[in-house]
Amino acid sequence: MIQLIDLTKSFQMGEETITAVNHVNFQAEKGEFISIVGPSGSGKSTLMNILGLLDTADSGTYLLNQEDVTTLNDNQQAVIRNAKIGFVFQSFHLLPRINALENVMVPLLYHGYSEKQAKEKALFYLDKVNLLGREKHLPKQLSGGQQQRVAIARALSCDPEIILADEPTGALDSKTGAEIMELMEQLNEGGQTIVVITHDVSVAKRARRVVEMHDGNLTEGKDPQ
Amino acid sequence: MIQLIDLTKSFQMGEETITAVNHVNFQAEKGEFISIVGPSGSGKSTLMNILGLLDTADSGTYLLNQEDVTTLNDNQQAVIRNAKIGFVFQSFHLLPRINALENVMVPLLYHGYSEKQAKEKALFYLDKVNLLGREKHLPKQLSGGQQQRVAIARALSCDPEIILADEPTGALDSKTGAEIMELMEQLNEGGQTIVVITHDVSVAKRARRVVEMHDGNLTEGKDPQ
Ligand SMILES: Nc1ncnc2c1ncn2[C@@H]1O[C@H](COP(=O)(O)OP(=O)(O)OP(=O)(O)O)[C@@H](O)[C@H]1O
Ligand SMILES: Nc1ncnc2c1ncn2[C@@H]1O[C@H](COP(=O)(O)OP(=O)(O)OP(=O)(O)O)[C@@H](O)[C@H]1O
Ligand SMILES: [Mg+2]
Ligand SMILES: [Mg+2]
Repeated sequence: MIQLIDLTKSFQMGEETITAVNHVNFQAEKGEFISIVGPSGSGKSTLMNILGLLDTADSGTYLLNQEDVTTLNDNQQAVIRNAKIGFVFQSFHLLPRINALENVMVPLLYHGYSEKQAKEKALFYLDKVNLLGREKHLPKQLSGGQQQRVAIARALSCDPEIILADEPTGALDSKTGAEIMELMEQLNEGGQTIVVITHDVSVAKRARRVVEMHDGNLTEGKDPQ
Repeated sequence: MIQLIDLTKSFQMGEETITAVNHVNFQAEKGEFISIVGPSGSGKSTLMNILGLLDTADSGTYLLNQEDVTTLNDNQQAVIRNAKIGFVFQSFHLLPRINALENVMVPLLYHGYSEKQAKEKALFYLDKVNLLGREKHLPKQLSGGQQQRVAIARALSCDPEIILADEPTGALDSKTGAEIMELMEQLNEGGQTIVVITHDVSVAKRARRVVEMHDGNLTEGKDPQ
């Protein structure tokens, strides 16, 4: 369902070229649960942004359900992204002037749910991440880990085919983090494809497959178990 | 050197009162290395903001080097904070329009260092957190863990008496995180007082003392070793 072929992405800093993703080959079948691990700065988020159609590779091919999505323009990327992908950002990117509930409702309304249905579904997922009682808070009125959980609820609320989560437990204590990963496992058992970037070994082990990034290069990792 | 006596801080949300810090008593001697642990939403960052003179308690007393700093106004807080405290924020708070090097230089220039001395000292600390080669990048041109390390370098660069670090390794892989904690240990051996909020057990164990927060209440934890 996801296929990256010889994918490269670089950033130009004056004279210097930084190759964040270096001729990467990667395949994910529908329903897989994959962890991406690797040192800080190794290219994980850059890779995930390309997978999530938030960024475009410089060369190589990205096939999504066998459709070539490598060179779509912004609007085309947005259409597919909104239809198929739920993204948990490393820095959350919550809308600062609306509350937690409204933040989770945004993609639902965009998907055509009524205000009433969107509210119901948003509260369902806020409950799943243990945030009932905090839904009226603005992002700045939430703790770091609460903001992270709003970002997670928002990514999950439209039941996307593919969940891409960049460090989804980075701001959470181990118990709350484990609850989030159990939720992810349940969704995976229900058929959703999940790719998680993580620095946390206990999170990486939840996946059935681990891939590693080093200096932009991707290798299949050792068995997480 | 730090003494909190019966400290309380609440937030008002319409009808509801959220008591983030609940009658907390806490003492830290000069040169201690303390970890604060506890679940997401338990009040750790709120407590640290009060310690760092970024927020004011509703009741109780805060003595810093036996001086009552509880009810200082913003300017008075800023003077003491800039003189004595290095703060690593949970969400980094880098200035977005200047690069990594300039971000680390800001407090040094504020402290009266010349541009040349500030640059030298900033590069010294960027080297300590392994970021040489990235100093010309704007925050948005850095990975999550690189941004975190700029925030750490900035907090350390003025050799503050007290280092308050809110989840300083949250975005780092375990190897990079361990390097940061070794740096913290060295500074502690040099006499700096360090308080770290962390969700990472291996980080908490580096401290000689662990305190726990639950629903705004602080208790002395079990021995980290
Ligand atoms: N817009 C940009 N311009 C220049 N360099 C960039 C840009 N974005 C990322 N980089 C560089 O590309 C490399 C990979 O960044 P990326 O964010 O993918 O790393 P990461 O593996 O997610 O790291 P972390 O674990 O710290 O989040 C880093 O060295 C970073 O400095
Ligand atoms: N400005 C605010 N207005 C209302 N409630 C707030 C505000 N800031 C924090 N809170 C609430 O106070 C409680 C404590 O927040 P705090 O940020 O101190 O938690 P924390 O222990 O740092 O959590 P985390 O580990 O997730 O970062 C949370 O339940 C949060 O929702
Ligand atoms: Mg990243
Ligand atoms: Mg916090």
